[in-house]
Amino acid sequence: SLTERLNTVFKKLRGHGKLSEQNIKDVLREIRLVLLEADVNFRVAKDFIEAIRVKALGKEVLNSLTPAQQLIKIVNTELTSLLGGENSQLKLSGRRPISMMFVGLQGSGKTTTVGKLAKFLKEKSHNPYMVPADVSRPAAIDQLQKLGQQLKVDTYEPKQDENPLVICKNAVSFAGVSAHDIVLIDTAGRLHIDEELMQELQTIKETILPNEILLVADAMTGQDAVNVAGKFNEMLDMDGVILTKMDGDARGGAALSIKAVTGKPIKFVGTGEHLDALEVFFPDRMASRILG
Amino acid sequence: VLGKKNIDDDLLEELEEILITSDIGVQTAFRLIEDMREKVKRKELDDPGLLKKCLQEEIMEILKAEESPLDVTGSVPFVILVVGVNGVGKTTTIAKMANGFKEQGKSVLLAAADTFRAAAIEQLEIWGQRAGCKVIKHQSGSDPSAVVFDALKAAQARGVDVLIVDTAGRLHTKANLMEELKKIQRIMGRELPDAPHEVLLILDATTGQNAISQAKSFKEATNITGIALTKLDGTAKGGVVVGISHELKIPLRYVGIGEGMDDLRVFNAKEFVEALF
Ligand SMILES: Nc1nc2c(ncn2[C@@H]2O[C@H](COP(=O)(O)OP(=O)(O)OP(=O)(O)O)[C@@H](O)[C@H]2O)c(=O)[nH]1
Ligand SMILES: Nc1nc2c(ncn2[C@@H]2O[C@H](COP(=O)(O)OP(=O)(O)OP(=O)(O)O)[C@@H](O)[C@H]2O)c(=O)[nH]1
Ligand SMILES: [Mg+2]
Ligand SMILES: [Mg+2]
Repeated sequence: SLTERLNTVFKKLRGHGKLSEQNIKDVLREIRLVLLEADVNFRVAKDFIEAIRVKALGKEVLNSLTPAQQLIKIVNTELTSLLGGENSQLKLSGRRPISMMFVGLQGSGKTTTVGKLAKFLKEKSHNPYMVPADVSRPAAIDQLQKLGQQLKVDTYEPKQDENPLVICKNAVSFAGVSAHDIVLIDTAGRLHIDEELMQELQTIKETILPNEILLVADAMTGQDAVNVAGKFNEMLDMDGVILTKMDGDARGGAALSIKAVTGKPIKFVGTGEHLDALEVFFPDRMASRILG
Repeated sequence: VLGKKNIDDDLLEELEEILITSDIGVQTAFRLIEDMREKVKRKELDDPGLLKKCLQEEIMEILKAEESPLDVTGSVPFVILVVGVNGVGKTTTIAKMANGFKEQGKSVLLAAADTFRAAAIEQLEIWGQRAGCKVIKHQSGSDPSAVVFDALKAAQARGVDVLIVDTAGRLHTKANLMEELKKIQRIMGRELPDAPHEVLLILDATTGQNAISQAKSFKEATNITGIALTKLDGTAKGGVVVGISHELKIPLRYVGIGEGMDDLRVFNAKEFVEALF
């Protein structure tokens, strides 16, 4: 853990009197390694270390009897504040029906997350309408419809050969005349470098003007998280992120990478395969997890 | 990186960044850079233009040792159990493999042993139709071991060349799900000694260091005999397989490079390393 590692480093520095610039350099390097091993992106980790360097060189640490503890407190506080912030609630205000788009890489957990959010909203007395706009993956529409049956949540039935844009338009108009206040749109997984498919999302956005565009990202994503999140944000200016599969043992450094590169809040985390496995995001818990 | 007159610390640091951002892992990256530093000290390497090539060769040595295409001729039926965490591409990879075997003139049977996830059976059925092979299935929610048992019986009765078993995604940290996998493996071995002949772990190239923990846990539970790395058509490099190869010595079978039935390649160490950086 970070505590053990910093304690070891500081032990070596004991009896050398005042901590030197080089001492702090070694300590900061140790913190950077912990972040990299937790899958925080290389550049993001570097920037983070720069951000805490000044605080690390402060009297709080250098004159402390327990410098390791002081430093860990600084790192934890800084990491928590970076991960957290405003706007982590869903935007539910606005003219009905409001819609939300779920986007992201293949297999990240979008369809399952749409189901989870439908359950979440239904339990808050909303009347959600799920829209299966993935026409490419085999049985994707079937998958969302089955979740709809499980949850007793109405789900749009695409006609034969209806493309994603038409599905979204028709679903939103139907929701408008059928007392559904929130439309949840499940989209096909796609690569951030697939220009045509990224353009498809942009067109859907411009057509139905969703309240929320949420990037569904896998908590075990590695260094590539900055590329994926950066590109999705550049194309869609998303509103937030949902980090899935947090019930695994991935340290989740991708959370910091994504937040650092997009500035967008992580709103929820997926914590299991069942439809009740959705939790509000806690930045302090995420910070401790990343630091190990 | 090129255009420098000698190999200095700046250059090595630049390479360290390239390695780490490929998900090769901090410890592996440091060790490789240290090896390069040693070579420079011993005057075995002084041309910055050759540094990249030298690194690639060292990584290639690690991967070449595990470059081992899957040979399904050793048994009839040859049984492949496909496992991995959620969403990595198990079902799609099975479709690609089935298609490949069919193109080689082999008969293939699929087993829909993911009885948990919504529409998992339907998804495999559609792929089965496209690849031209039958799918053994039960009701959703039934015991996966029962599906596997029936599939094995059917494969033997029909004299099928290859049986590929699709399982539900499962996090390696869930003991009960790993137990379910062990049970599937036991049932297979009881019905057909030596089955499964291949336990193929599917890893997602976008996954970071957790892939190593996945490989270790699955290997412990079910003795993984092969790895397929998917989604290499994205921007992730899949560097995690270097550490996995070095530490766990598991054969690297395939790479997935897209969502279609033809988007599967036999693992090639040279191509992989050249794409790495
Ligand atoms: N353990 C766990 N599994 C999850 C979580 N969220 C989703 N999954 C699983 O991840 C797998 C992929 O989920 P999907 O919802 O099909 O993912 P997707 O993003 O819609 O996939 P594509 O549509 O193919 O891009 C399934 O096995 C889900 O059950 C989570 O929070 N924890
Ligand atoms: N771009 C790309 N997408 C892939 C590749 N392999 C699989 N996919 C996609 O990844 C998503 C998940 O694939 P599945 O085959 O359903 O994954 P799985 O491991 O069976 O998922 P679960 O059964 O839910 O655990 C689908 O959208 C696939 O089309 C690949 O090599 N490249
Ligand atoms: Mg989906
Ligand atoms: Mg599957």
